[in-house]
Amino acid sequence: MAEIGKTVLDKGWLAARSTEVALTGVQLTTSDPPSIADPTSPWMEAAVPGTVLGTLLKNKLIPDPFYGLQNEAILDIADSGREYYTFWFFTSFECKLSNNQHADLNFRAINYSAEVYLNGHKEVLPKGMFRRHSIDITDILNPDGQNLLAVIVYPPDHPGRIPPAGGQGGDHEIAKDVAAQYVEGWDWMTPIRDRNTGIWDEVSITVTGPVKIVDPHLVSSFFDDYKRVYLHTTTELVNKSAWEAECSLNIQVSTELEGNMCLV
Amino acid sequence: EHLETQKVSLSPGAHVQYTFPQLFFYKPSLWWPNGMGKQSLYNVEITVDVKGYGESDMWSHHFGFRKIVSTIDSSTGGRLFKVNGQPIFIRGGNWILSDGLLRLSKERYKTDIKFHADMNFNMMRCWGGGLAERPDFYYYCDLYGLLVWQEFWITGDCDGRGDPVSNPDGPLDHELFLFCARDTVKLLRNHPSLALWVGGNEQVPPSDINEALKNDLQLHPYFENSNGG
Repeated sequence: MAEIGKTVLDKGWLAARSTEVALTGVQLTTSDPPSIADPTSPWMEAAVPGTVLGTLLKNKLIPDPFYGLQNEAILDIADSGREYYTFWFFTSFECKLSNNQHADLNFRAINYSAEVYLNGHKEVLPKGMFRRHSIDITDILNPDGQNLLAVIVYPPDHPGRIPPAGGQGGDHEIAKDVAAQYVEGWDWMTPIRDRNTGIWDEVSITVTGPVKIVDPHLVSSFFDDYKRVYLHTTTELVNKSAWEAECSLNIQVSTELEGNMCLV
Repeated sequence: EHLETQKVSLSPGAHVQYTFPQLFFYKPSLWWPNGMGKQSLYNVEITVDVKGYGESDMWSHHFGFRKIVSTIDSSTGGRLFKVNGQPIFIRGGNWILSDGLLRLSKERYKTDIKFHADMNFNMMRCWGGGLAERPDFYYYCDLYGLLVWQEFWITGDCDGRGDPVSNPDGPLDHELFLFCARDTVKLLRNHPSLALWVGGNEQVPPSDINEALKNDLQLHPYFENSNGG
């Protein structure tokens, strides 16, 4: 039985430039998982969460863009084309559910769009740098608990071209997407050559029973000069099972005193 | 007084929104910005147990009781803030992001934000051309008492001004912008340091986006009446 709760996937990620990977996402997550054992392999250790440039710097394949004029030596996406910074990311994880358990694969943020392959199953993730993605993977986890995950990440649709004179936000093309605009350069920042393409925030697996808590909202209200205070709580609940769920919903508010004692 | 259990029955496959009865507190410790008092935080934990199964899910978040009100000063056009009824002189730092390769670790956030608190700042302004900052950023702002002014992804330079003059109509996909904005609000809304959502930098978003944001983010009428509302 898998433990209820969240497991962050932030170790053991590999990455490779998509133009150097001949296999499909289905092959990578079924018959041909990548490995870095072979020195000629295009795969390398990845920085996840992070960006493609972060992964390339981690493997010393680019100079550090923030020293001297070294950013000038890094190929800009306007010159290389988007496929140059379109990268595969791969990892494996263990998760074995028991009856009535459900699992989600969560990406807290990806820049800019992606396709996810898990054990040969494909899921296309919609665009947008500032949105969470959650995929119900309950039915596509491997029975033996060993799971192979590959994600191909595409840069912003409109990375833009940096004018010779630079300037605030370059040629402003990036503003056509819902993504950070600073990456085209400003008077205080050099252009970011990959436009921050990558799995740039937390990846996690969350395991629940039949009922899941989603996006609670906590608000307080105050009366009588802050003597009388109320906590208002609203939450979404999802019954993932095929039968009526009789629930006990609990909310507890505690203050941590010294020595891990709680006031309830 | 700080524990509530409710019986809820969910039909198969249901996706519902449930509101707890409000929890009463008498003179709880309030959360204050840096320099005005203690950043008192409570731990709120929600669990759901299902009959015949056991604990099905658990969610927890730290929470600070505080009331932030801001108004426009008609004489100066500036925005005046009050926290828990007390006016506050804002000493803010402009914030883009911590690292251009998005190496955004907890340690990095903790160091950056404590540095701003040590400089006696009491606000961080997340600029429209940067990021919707992450839960870890907000967690340390909660901890160190830094109010956060979070802009959405519109800048004067890229969205209507600049040189050459750029396109004022924002991103190609307005619905995507609003989807991202709403999802970002859900991600960050429980942080006591979150003081203000702003449409963009030096520019008003396209009218449909702006109207939708203002509508979505308006204060619920119920809370108009609580102290200093």
